[in-house]
Amino acid sequence: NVEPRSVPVFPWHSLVPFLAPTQSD
Amino acid sequence: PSVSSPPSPVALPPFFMRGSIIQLADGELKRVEDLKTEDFIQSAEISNELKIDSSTVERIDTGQSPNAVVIQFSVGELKAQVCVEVLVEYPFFVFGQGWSSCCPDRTTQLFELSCAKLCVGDVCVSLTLRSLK
Repeated sequence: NVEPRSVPVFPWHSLVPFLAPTQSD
Repeated sequence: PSVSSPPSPVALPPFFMRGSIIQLADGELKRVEDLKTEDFIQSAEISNELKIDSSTVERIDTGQSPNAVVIQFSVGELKAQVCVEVLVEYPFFVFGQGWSSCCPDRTTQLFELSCAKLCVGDVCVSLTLRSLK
């Protein structure tokens, strides 16, 4: 049995580099 | 004679491949090559945890690994200095311009993703955590 492959869906934020928060204390 | 690529120090993420389906914060599906600046801005506005920031490219230096570069960004209003080491083909989304990488030819070759040349002074889309209270 070969199940149909679902197309992967990626969340939008995976495309954007996550840079360290710049908040101060 | 065949020329093989050197081993990559970082796995190439699959979602930059042309045709990859991306889900925006409102549930809309778009192909990676069709994304616009507004898509990132609107998705970040909906998000409770992430906010969009401007990251200006300040320097681009050769990395320690083959095919790698070290990119120094100035992030947000506070201009925090952040360095990231990525492969030359790693694409960043530049405000008002779209996908850009240090080696657009290689990005196009590997991902079939049209790319501009990433340069010092370019302002990239990046994310930071919203302050949690």
